[in-house]
Parts: sequence; structure tokens; C-alpha cells
Amino acid sequence: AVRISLKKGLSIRDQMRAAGVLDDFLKHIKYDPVKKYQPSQG
Amino acid sequence: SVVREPIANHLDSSYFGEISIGEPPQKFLVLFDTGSANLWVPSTDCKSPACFNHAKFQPSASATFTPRGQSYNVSYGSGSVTIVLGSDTLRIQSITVREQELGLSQEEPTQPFYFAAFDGILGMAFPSLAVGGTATALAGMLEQNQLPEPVFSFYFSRQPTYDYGGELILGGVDPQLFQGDITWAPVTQKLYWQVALEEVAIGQSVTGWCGQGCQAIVDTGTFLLTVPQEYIESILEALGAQETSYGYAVDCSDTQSMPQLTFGIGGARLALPPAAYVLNSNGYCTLAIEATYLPSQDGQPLWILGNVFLKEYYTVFDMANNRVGFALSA
Repeated sequence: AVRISLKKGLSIRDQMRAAGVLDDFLKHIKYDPVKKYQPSQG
Repeated sequence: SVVREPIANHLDSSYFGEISIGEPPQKFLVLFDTGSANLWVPSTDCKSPACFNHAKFQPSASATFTPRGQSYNVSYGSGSVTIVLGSDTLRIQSITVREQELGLSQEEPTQPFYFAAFDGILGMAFPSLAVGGTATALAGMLEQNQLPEPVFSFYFSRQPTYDYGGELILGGVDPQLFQGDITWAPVTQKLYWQVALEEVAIGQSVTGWCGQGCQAIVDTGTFLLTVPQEYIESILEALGAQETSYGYAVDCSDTQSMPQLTFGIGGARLALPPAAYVLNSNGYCTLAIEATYLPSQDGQPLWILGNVFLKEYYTVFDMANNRVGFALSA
């Protein structure tokens, strides 16, 4: 078997907050974690 | 103070590893995502700011690239990516898949992909979920006999660092990475790695929320434990949490005395201690949970077992028998 070491990325939230774009993003995105499971248009 | 639905939580960390595509190999960092089924990386054609911040595939530099031309949108929780299909050689260490179908991104939403630590995504869900009906990377590995066993497994460290967050094992299971027996649960819908959730308990009390059945998707591409929104208030009350714009806040000094959450899966009781579901960020503690507003495809309440759960349970994905195995992580 092949073993792939996984790195852990820095928090996207913290990076967006540091860049000053988090609040604006949260106001505009209607996020739902399940959205990714809806069959996408293709 | 309640400001808004704390969806900032989901923009947390992700775990990724290295693959290469093309001849000569072009390297990429990808999120290995059991919650989606497409393989895509940024391409040199992409003009979105997010692409400038990541490695980009250059088709003209690969002797083995074949364009396929079709364009599709692949949607994720925070937006969708436009890809154009092609095929090329995929390598993951000693694994080689020739003529693997893949997407080359043409457009990516700046937020949050610009800030992602990974370049692209390697989806590990079932082929029926793949946009454009493209062959998944795992299907290619199986067809070209690249895996000794038709399984893969994930270990996520309880104390992750940037350099070591865990391990993906393609083609096997590592007994060093878990303790006790593996509990198996059959996949209930061959789109994602979805299993039946028989029961949820908070501390010693069984909630009864799954009396009519619940479903749970095992998703390495989701960071948090995702709860059907109709249960969020009860959980906050039971755990003494306050909703703030930074998430569901709790007093860090209470963590030790908070109850464990228990999930009935495959006839076993999988416990999640407070140390696993409370995030402590510089002395500010929040619950590692978020709400979902949509039921599963068959209408039952849908939970998502993200990295927060998978740190506690080493997870085996059995492609031959369509089942998921859970064992307490080492």
C-alpha cells in the first residue's frame, strides 16, 4: 500500500480575516455544507 | 452576542498531500476529499486570482496530455469551480494511472479558494457523483491494478501540525494507526460514503433524534461535525454554548466536564469526547459543529462526519464491499 503524508493547511478563516475579506464574504455567501452533495450541473 | 449564523467555522483547515500529473510530472497539492468525486487542478488558462496563488497545470508542457473539451461546474459548500476536461498520467508516489480523466480549472471563486493551502481536489466518492461522468482517480487505480487491496484509509492526528496532519493509505490498512476492532457499516447510497446513523446520545441520554433513521456522510473534505439545523438549539443548550459571530462559544474551563457525544453506527457506540469537539483558539473555545439545512436524498436528517470526528476514528473505505470501517485512532 502507498502511504501519503497529509499536511494540515492554515485556517482559511484566519487568513481571510487577516486579509480583511471574511466579514464581506460571510455576508454574501449562503453556505451550506451539504450543497457540495447536490448533483452539480454539467 | 448573537450576530449571525456562525458559518465562519467551516472555513477552517484542510488536509492535503502531493500528486503529480503529466509527463514530465507537474506537482500539485490536493485535498483528498471523500465528499466529492472529481479530480481537478488549476490550469494555466485560468485567470481567476485564486489560480495565480496556486500551482497551475500547463497542458502544452505534458507529452501525454489529451484534451477532452467539455466544460462543467463542480460545486462545493462555498461556491463552484468551472473545469474543462482532459486526461493525462496521474502519479501518487509509486501509483501510476495512465490517461486519467481530470478537470483543469478555468474559473475559481476567489473566496475561499485564493486562501486554500491546496491547489486542487482529488475526489474519492463514488463515480456516480462525478460531474460529467468522468472516471474517478480511484476507479483508474483499481482498473490499472495499482492497489494491492480495494480499500483506502485515513488517519488524522489529534495533534496536527502543518507538516504532519495525518496519513492517507491507498490500498491498505495500518494496524499501527488504530486500536481495538474495526466496526463496519454498509454504504446506504453509493454516491458518497454515506452510512446509517442509528442513534445520537449526549452524555448518558439518548436523544431519540434518529428514531426514524438518520444518515451520515463520512467526508474528509469537511472540517467540522455537521448537524441538522433542527437539533442545533438542543445541542447548544445541552453543552451550555452561546452563539456568537465566531461560532458556538463555550467556557474553556468547562471543557473537561462537558458530556461526550455518542454516535450509534454499525451496531457500535462511537464516542466523541469534548476534547475532540471543542476547538480552543488562543483561549477562545467554540464547538466544532455547524448546521446544515438540507436533508439527505431520502429525506432523513443528514449529519456530516468531518475531520473533527475522523481525528478520533481511523476510517477505512472498502470499495469492494461498499462499506466504511471505524476504529478508535491510535
